Amino acid sequence: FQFREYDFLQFLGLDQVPSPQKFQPVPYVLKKIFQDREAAAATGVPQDLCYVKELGVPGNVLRLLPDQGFFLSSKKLSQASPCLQKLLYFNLSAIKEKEQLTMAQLGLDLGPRSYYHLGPELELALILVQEPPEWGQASPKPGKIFSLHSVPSPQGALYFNLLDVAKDWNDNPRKNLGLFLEILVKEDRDSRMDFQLEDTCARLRRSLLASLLVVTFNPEQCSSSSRKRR
Amino acid sequence: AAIPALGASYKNLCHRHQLFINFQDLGWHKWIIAPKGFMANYCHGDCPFSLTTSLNSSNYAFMQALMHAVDPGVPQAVCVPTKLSPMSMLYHDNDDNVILRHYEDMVVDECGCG
Repeated sequence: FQFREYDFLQFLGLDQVPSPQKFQPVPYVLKKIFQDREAAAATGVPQDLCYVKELGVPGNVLRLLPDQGFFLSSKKLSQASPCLQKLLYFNLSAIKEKEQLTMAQLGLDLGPRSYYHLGPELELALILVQEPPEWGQASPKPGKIFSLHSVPSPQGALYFNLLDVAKDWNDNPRKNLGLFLEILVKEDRDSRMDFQLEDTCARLRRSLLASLLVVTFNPEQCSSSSRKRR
Repeated sequence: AAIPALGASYKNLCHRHQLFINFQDLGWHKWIIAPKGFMANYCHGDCPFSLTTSLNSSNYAFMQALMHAVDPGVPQAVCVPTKLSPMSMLYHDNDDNVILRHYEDMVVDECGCG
C-alpha cells in the first residue's frame, strides 16, 4: 500500500505524504476559485484547468507561500524611528523546474478593518535585499527600493505585484535574499501621536501577516486536451 | 427483437458504480483542506459480445468482442470509464504552503466497454 500511495502522491505532484507544521489560513481568493470549480464540476460545465479566470492568468497550480522571515529588533520608538522592520522571505523551492511563473502577488495583511481605530498614517517601504548579511550582522543589507507606499490607516490588506522579482528568484535561488519591509509613522498628525505610536506599532507586529500567492503553468500538464476544451 | 444477453444478467452488465473516496480513510485528512472526500465512482460489469454495441462501447471494443467470439484466447472487452471529469484539491504541503490544484480525470461520469 505504501508503494502505491507513493506512486499516487507523485501523480499529485508530491514527493511524500505532507505533514504540515503550521496551518496557514486559506485566503478568500483560493476558497472562491475552489468553490467555483466544484460548482462547475457538479453541473458539468466544461472548465479550462490551465487558466485561472478569477486572476486573469494562465496557470494550473496556485500556491500560497508563507513568510519565513523575521522581525528586526526595534529600539525605543519615536516618530523618527521605524515602527516596524521585518525581513520577508519566501521559499520558492516547491515550484518545479518545468513550471512557469505567471503571477506572484505579495499580500500584506495589516490587521482587521475598523471604523473606530483608524490609527496614524503610515509609510511602507519594500526594499529588495541584494546582498547577504555581512559577517557578524544578523540582518542583511537592504538594496534598492522596490515600492514606497503611503497607507492612510494601518488596517486591511495591501497587495504588490512581485512577478519579475519572483521569476528572478526562481531562476537564480541565490538571489532570493528576501525583501526588507519597513513601516514608518508619518509626521504632523496631532499631539496624540506619541501616545498612539507604541500601541499602533505593537498591534502591527502582532497582526502583520505576509504571504506570496504564486500561480504557475506547467506546459506538460496543460496539453492538447485542455486546449481543445478552451 | 431483443438480443438475449449471453450469460449476463442486467445487473452484471458494465455500468457505473458509486464509490465515495473519504480522505479520512486514507489518513489524508491531515493535509487535505478540501474536499473532505469525493464521489469518484468506478466501472464494473460484463461486456458480452451481444451487448457490446449497446453498452456505450468503442468500435475497437466491438472488434475485440468479435475476435473473442472467434478465438477465446483474445480477452473480452472490459468495462472502463468513457467519460471522466476533473476535480480541484486544496491542501497543505511539507513547506506549509497552501496549494490549489486541479486534476483531470478524477471522477468517473460514464462507463462503457473498451
